[in-house]
Amino acid sequence: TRELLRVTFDRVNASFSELFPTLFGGGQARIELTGEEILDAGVLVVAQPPGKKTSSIHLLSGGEKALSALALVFAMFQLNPAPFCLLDEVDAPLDDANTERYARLVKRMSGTTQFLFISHNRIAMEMAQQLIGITMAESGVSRMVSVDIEEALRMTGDGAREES
Amino acid sequence: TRELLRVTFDRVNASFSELFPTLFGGGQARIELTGEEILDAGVLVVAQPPGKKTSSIHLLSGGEKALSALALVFAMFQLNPAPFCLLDEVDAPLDDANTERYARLVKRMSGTTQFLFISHNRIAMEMAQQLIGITMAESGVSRMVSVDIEEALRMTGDGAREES
Amino acid sequence: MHLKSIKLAGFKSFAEPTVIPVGNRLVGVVGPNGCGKSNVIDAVRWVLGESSARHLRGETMQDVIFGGTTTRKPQGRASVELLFDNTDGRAPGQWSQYAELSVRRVLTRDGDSQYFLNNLHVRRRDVQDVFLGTGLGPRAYAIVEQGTISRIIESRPEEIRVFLEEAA
Amino acid sequence: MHLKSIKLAGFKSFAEPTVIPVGNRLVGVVGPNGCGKSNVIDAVRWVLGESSARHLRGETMQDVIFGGTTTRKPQGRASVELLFDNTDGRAPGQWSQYAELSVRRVLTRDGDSQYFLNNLHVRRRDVQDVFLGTGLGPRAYAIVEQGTISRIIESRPEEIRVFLEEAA
Ligand SMILES: Nc1ncnc2c1ncn2[C@@H]1O[C@H](COP(=O)(O)OP(=O)(O)OP(=O)(O)O)[C@@H](O)[C@H]1O
Ligand SMILES: Nc1ncnc2c1ncn2[C@@H]1O[C@H](COP(=O)(O)OP(=O)(O)OP(=O)(O)O)[C@@H](O)[C@H]1O
Ligand SMILES: [Mg+2]
Ligand SMILES: [Mg+2]
Repeated sequence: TRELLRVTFDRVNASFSELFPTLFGGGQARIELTGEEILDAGVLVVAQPPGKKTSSIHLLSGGEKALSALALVFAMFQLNPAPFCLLDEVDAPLDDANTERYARLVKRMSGTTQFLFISHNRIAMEMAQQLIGITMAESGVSRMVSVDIEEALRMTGDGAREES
Repeated sequence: TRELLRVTFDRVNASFSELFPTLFGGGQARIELTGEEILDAGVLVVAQPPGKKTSSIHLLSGGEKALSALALVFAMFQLNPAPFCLLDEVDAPLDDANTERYARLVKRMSGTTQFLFISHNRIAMEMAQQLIGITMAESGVSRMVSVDIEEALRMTGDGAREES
Repeated sequence: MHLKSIKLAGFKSFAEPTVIPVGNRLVGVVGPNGCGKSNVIDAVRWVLGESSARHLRGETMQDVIFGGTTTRKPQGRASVELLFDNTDGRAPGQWSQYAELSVRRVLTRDGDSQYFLNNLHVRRRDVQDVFLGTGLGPRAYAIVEQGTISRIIESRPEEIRVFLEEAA
Repeated sequence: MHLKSIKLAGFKSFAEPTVIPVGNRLVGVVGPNGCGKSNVIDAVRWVLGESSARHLRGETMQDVIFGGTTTRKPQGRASVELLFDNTDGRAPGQWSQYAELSVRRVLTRDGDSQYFLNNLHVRRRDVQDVFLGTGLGPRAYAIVEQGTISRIIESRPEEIRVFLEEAA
């Protein structure tokens, strides 16, 4: 299994190094092993957003950390695409330019993997082929309604403001 | 100091019970002591969003937790208003209807406390009397620019989308 | 193999039997705070074998059963079913021959928890074996819970390695 | 007593001396991901006496000094100053007589960290005493860091009590 781990590491590293600049619109990133012996070494993430010096992952901002983590999760997907992927408001820390790149990447990957994602950001909603609304018309009881993008925006608020 | 803690507990509880329905548009909440002896008891938070049964704070949703926490922090402010309050993207988990109520409350409290808040939500930005933009026109170097609401939206993305 | 629908009945805030069709490749779920969106993700993790109540934001496993509202009584049973389209035959072992695969879990208030594959009563282990090595499991990288996306890179190097092994 | 401005020089991504005027009661800070917004909050916590590098997202305290970019060299010194309007005389003790109160902290690469009140060299303890009991301190309830708002109610009962004692 040393062989298997070696191949896994190399392939995830290759994908991560490709997906990071796709999500950030530039920059570079890689993963490193903390020790010689792959069977008991840890994995370090090294990330360099565009125009910045390489720094410890901890100095990155909230949005930069979320985007780096997405690049790593999607790199693992490219290696071994699970039947589906569930994402719960992963775009909450992202500004619109980064949300735009995230949505474009998810759309591209949906060719091989099925995505079910929760979001209240208009840009992410627009990438969906199908939108499902959950409401609590009766307090405390969840129901499902099929919605289009206009209704979806009304449910999470953009519309709610116009009405109130 | 037993007396002081007792008074503090009662006043924060009174504020919390008043601010929770203000932020949620209904419901009720309180804090309870876990033991008889106030000097070594812990504090439990009991919250009931509108129309739901009282449940453990852990069953609440991401947005409901954030809003309950805001009610508690602001209750402490009403007891002892610090010279200023710094809020870093506390509205990220909130939908627009809740962000609207949060913004209204912050506006009301700004009579006694100065607020400096970070947000990329249009509704929160609109409550500001003054907007400060931070840019990295030169990669890796932060600079300050004074902005109006339109420029602010362009910086965090709404506008960025139109240009790209 | 891809997901066709998620059926919930008596699971958390889904008091009424609810079918969520997910036929497309890219499905967005929207709604106001507290309406039940993350409960759907919890339902999927629960059916795949999640055994820790704390990871489902509850104190005991019975916390996943509809607990009532100010106008409705608590229920006695929670059931969730995932329906997969398996026309590509990619489900492992004996399951590859079926065009459809149903994975179901049922829990009653007395604590009795049962798993079913195509209506056949099976062990939890059997459900986990179906998804072994695919990155899908109650806590694998294919399911990112609310507020946890950055944790994968903030964790210690040994923990990131565990994620990597899951992908192997 | 309210805040009039925050001055940063060589602190984190603020390579150039920068004055942020906060004259109003309600000030919003906006900008794209990674531009330096949370660094401003870190600067305020640092001046108020934060002594843990980890709480400032760094490994050593020198990580708060501008570390350079692909085109700029690292700097040797970080300095942050908070300027308060004290015309209401609410600053405690000897400071109540001044119409303005300046709180400043300076750190050099060799690790030398100094605090100043109205340009008078003081101990960290003196800065903390100015804000004692006001809910302002490096980790008090008046400063909510990014992603931590829900922690206050998810913490154990003993920890919530500590917050309450701060408000007393
Ligand atoms: N067993 C149960 N019975 C009834 N209601 C429950 C049960 N468990 C959880 N809930 C309710 O479900 C709600 C939380 O739902 P959920 O976390 O899915 O919301 P959400 O749509 O994800 O919201 P957000 O946008 O804030 O993240 C809570 O208000 C809680 O009271
Ligand atoms: N000592 C330092 N020298 C130079 N740059 C630094 C230093 N410390 C941190 N940074 C940079 O500051 C950036 C993070 O800034 P900050 O966390 O304030 O972003 P933000 O505006 O809050 O973004 P977000 O919207 O994503 O939360 C990182 O990219 C990091 O590289
Ligand atoms: Mg949720
Ligand atoms: Mg930030």
